Amino acid sequence: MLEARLPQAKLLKSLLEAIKELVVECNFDCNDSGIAVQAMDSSHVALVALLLRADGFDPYRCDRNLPLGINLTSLNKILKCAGNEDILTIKASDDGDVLNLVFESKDSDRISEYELKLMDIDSEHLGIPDTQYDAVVSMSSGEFQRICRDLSQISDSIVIDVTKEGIKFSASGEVGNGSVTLKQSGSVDREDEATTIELQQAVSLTFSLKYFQYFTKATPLSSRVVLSMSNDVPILVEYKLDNLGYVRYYLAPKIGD
Amino acid sequence: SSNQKSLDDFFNGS
Repeated sequence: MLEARLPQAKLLKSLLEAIKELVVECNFDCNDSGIAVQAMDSSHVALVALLLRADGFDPYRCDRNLPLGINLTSLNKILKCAGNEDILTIKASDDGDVLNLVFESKDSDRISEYELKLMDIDSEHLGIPDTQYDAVVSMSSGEFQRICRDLSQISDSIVIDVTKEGIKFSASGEVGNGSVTLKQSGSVDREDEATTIELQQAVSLTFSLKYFQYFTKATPLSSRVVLSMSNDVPILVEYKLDNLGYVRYYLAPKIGD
Repeated sequence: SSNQKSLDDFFNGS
């Protein structure tokens, strides 16, 4: 059986926001080390990998591998019934076909209980190789979100060039073109705003902006985002969750003219 | 315009 408690329902709400534009239904794979999700979008262009470690919950109990097949639209409906500050407990029995969700107000004078019907989902699990990336850029997640939003005015594609001087995002479309360059900084006063670049080799990659805009739904989960890139391979976009795990997105590049 | 690759071209299924 699974029993896992989070001090604030807001976290699960935010996680759901971060994946529900990409994926309609997926397995939440629960075991004694935590809860993991790996799912691709329907076009197999993007993949989301989510890890919530057991020690990020208090308490956490799961004695065997338990895949919980969840329709995210349905889960979203139920989570709308939770207050952001509610204590959230999820429970599932080994052979059950429902997920129990309990929302408890902080002063415990209101307890609501919901059951979400689970489903059987055949998920294909992709083996993602450990990769040494040529360029690893850590930057403000809010800045990344703004750049994606701004350049989506210009084009549905974005070109990312990383050199030792900085990272340049550019777009070219019918109205004209635009670019934003962030220099390796710099902002010693505001660590959250700094851009740091680890570079083995310069990279230049083109991606669909639509997917980046889905990824930036994870912005509320972390003040930082890490972009890991090598030429001609999928980008890894990672948001680390404080003391809990991560949300990682992979996006295949666009290639050729 | 450019061609969108699929993740299946990079990662192995199981």
